[in-house]
Amino acid sequence: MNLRKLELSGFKTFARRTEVLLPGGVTGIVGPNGSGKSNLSDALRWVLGEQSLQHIRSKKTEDVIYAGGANRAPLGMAEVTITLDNTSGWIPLDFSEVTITRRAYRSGDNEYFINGSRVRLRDVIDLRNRAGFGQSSYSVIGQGLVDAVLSQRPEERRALFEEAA
Amino acid sequence: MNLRKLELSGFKTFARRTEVLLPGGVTGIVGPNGSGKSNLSDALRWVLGEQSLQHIRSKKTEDVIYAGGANRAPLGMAEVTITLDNTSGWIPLDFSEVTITRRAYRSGDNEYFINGSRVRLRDVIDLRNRAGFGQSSYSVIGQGLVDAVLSQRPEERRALFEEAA
Amino acid sequence: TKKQFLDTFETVASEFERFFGIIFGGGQVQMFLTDPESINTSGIEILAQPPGKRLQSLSALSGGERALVAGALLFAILSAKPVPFCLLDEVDAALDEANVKRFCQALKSLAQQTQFVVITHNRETMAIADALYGVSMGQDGVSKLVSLRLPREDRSDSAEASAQA
Amino acid sequence: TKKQFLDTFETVASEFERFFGIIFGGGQVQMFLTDPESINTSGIEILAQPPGKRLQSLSALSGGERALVAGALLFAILSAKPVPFCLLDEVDAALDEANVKRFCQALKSLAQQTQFVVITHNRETMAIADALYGVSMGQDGVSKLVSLRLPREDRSDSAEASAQA
Ligand SMILES: Nc1ncnc2c1ncn2[C@@H]1O[C@H](COP(=O)(O)OP(=O)(O)OP(=O)(O)O)[C@@H](O)[C@H]1O
Ligand SMILES: Nc1ncnc2c1ncn2[C@@H]1O[C@H](COP(=O)(O)OP(=O)(O)OP(=O)(O)O)[C@@H](O)[C@H]1O
Ligand SMILES: [Mg+2]
Ligand SMILES: [Mg+2]
Repeated sequence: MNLRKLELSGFKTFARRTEVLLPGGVTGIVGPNGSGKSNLSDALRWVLGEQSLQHIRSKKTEDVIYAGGANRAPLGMAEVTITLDNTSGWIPLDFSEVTITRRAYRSGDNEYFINGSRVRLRDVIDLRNRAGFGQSSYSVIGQGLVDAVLSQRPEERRALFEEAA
Repeated sequence: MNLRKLELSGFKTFARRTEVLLPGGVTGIVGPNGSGKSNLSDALRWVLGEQSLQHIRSKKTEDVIYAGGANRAPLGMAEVTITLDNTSGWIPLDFSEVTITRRAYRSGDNEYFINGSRVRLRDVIDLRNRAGFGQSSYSVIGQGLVDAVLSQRPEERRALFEEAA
Repeated sequence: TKKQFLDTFETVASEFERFFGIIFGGGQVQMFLTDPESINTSGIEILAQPPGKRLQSLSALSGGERALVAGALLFAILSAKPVPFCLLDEVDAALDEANVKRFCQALKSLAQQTQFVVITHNRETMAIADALYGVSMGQDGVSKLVSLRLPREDRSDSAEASAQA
Repeated sequence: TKKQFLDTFETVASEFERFFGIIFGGGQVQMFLTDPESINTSGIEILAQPPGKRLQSLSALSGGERALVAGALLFAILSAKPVPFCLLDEVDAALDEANVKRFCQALKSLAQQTQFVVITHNRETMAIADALYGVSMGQDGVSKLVSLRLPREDRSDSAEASAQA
């Protein structure tokens, strides 16, 4: 088992602190249109260092912070933490559990943490690469993007393989 | 009731002559993936004079002619006929029933017929305009195109209204 | 002409509000000209507020919410400028069960003036169809059409026929 | 390096054949380099032959068939180059019931080595999930997460707990 849990607070529609436990095997997520399912997928991409705002359906950094609703004020910060199970040692760190945290403020600043200590984005990307789940675009397939895997022209399809190679 | 029936022969996967009766109200079409449902939608666009090959998922004229399958030879011609109920006189012709037919041959030639007599494409387009169902792009919404209605930039959305105006 | 365009725009905008309310079960939608001074070239902007949420641009909505807004706009145009028939190919694919029901309710309300052909995999949508066809694919790559449900006025004949059988 | 790319390509191509067979229940798929002389820049072409049909390019396939081919390719890459986790957001939206079942069967076969998070509206897909979460939206535009089904090893605890209650 690799992911243990995902914790969100102030990220898009997850204004309240929310914890998603991720057991091994297949975890299903269901719910009505607009309830926040794809926001969970954005949170997973984001906490792992996603730099393209377009990939998380945003135009500016603050778009990920809960923007308020009927009778509820906007928040000032978004935070997502992912907890990885490292008992098998697939991540080259001396911990049996590794957490990665990302925060964003209305100022546009981002902060990153690994096991609670402040790090730079470069450290998160480096950790991912050393653990073998680098920039792989096939670990999160967003809504409506299934066709994108195929519809590229033959030269573009190559990029998918170079990542995997 | 405006459409009475759609008849296909040799059009895409409808190699055998097939008749679809269209009563008033709502007609539903169901079936497995790849069974030929969207080919019916292409047939409706095509018989009404559609000139953009892309809109009927084709690259050349002959792509609409049944191209053969396991143990079945390709055909030489595709033909679709639409029968319109004109008892209310919405089409300015002296018939209580109006048929429009389109044929395509492997040579790339197209033929058009109204009530069995050979006409030009211009006559079919003219008939549609006089009957009030001109080039309207909102009478056939293809698969996956719902978003296209919205995702255009504001200046492109205008075209939808100009058609309706 | 300018006046025609403005009249159509006003009618569609108010029908859009109405259908948005039916399909979302509340909330509101605003449609306006980006540049009302120059009607001939102005774009059209749309802001949507699903129930309980803030007013936002279309790009912030979820996949299903976008399909619902597109549906409401389509129905508004059909109501303002009716066409004799309309074919919809899997426009309900992204919708959850509650939204499909409301979507179908709106569709049914237009089926008096416009004849609909609806391609779907959704049970709720099949249920509202007056007549239903199934398309299947043979071993040879050829489509076959089967009538699954006859329209009401034909049903009593066949029901009688099978009762006597 | 060249050798690595070719090795990955060969492995993915043969896994692609295998998963295509599972997901389509027959037929075949071919994946090859458009320009094998210059491996560094060559594109990748894919031809698919669903059961009973002829070999064709991807653009000729139906919406559901394309989603199935994309799924088979994704599973082939995951099998050739496993990643620790994979999130799929409504990749089953265009599929009919029989294809969803085969798609899920293929997914389940990879769930030993890769942890999956699957967002879906589809009952068949929900059925194969080990753990299931429901996301709902409150009146204030805030998402709430509810556990609908606990993973097997936790289930006996809660089942015992509710039996004693
Ligand atoms: N000229 C042709 N001759 C034979 N087969 C054709 C021709 N043109 C298209 N096809 C076949 O038609 C099939 C696609 O049919 P269609 O798009 O209507 O499926 P569908 O029922 O809409 O499926 P889905 O539910 O996945 O959208 C493809 O498998 C394609 O090979
Ligand atoms: N920063 C934010 N603050 C508040 N709400 C937000 C924010 N960003 C996005 N949203 C809301 O999130 C909603 C979209 O959620 P999401 O895309 O996760 O829905 P979904 O459950 O995937 O629905 P579907 O089944 O239609 O795909 C939109 O209504 C949007 O307004
Ligand atoms: Mg979504
Ligand atoms: Mg289709």
